[in-house]
Amino acid sequence: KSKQSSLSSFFSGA
Amino acid sequence: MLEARLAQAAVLKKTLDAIKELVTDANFDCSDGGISLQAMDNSHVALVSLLLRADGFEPYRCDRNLALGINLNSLSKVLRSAQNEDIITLKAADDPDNLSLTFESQNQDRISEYEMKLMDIDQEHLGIPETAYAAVITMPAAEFQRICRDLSGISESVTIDASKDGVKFASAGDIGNGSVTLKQTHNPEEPALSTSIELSESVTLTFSLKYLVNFTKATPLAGAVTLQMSNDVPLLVEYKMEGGYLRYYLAPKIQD
Repeated sequence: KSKQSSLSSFFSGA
Repeated sequence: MLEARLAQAAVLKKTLDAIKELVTDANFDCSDGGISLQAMDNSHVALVSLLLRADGFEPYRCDRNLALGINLNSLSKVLRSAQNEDIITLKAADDPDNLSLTFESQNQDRISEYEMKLMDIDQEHLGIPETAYAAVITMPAAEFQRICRDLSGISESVTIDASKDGVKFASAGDIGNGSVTLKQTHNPEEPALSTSIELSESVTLTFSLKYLVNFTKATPLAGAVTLQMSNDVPLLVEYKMEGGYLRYYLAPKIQD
């Protein structure tokens, strides 16, 4: 089962 | 003040069509380098980054940096009044309440003038790290659109697997599964119809097709699309156009 990640985990300030 | 004259209204119309479903309100940041926009969708899964360089306008003048807060749906409504071949001029004063848009027909026998109210948008600018991607895939934009559309009939997700053998788009859902594999091709007559795969290591990532299908609304802007991927980082989908680019970032689905 896969889960949608958020851009906030990758980009600063997100 | 800002004054920017664009020879073809079609560029702005198509750009709006390509972003207005992902983003509702956004700041158009105007500087002497051109007009840019960076905005995330509500769910913080996708990000749009647009650049219309100053040299894509003739003339272009921006004395000091301005953030034009715009409701994209409203701008889209106003742009509906412009013919594709019209010349568009955007004008805004320093500290503006309104954006003025003028549409002139090619032979200048019709001039339409609109004013659009601006809004205050408190928007953070995200730091997107410079990334040397492990896989850079360039393919016909129409091909990418077709693959995303076809696989969205099978599943909500697609796994993109870039290896030396090619790039494979695979989906599995309730009704069954499907995949499309593209090999590297070379079409010197029509570079936009070629597929190229530059790879420093194999990459496998899974994405929501709902967002990818949305990104492909940019297909009318460019003949080719470039997908840039590294394991465990967001996908970058780029449509290069004359005088700028439209980039989308999409966070991957990860194993729970």
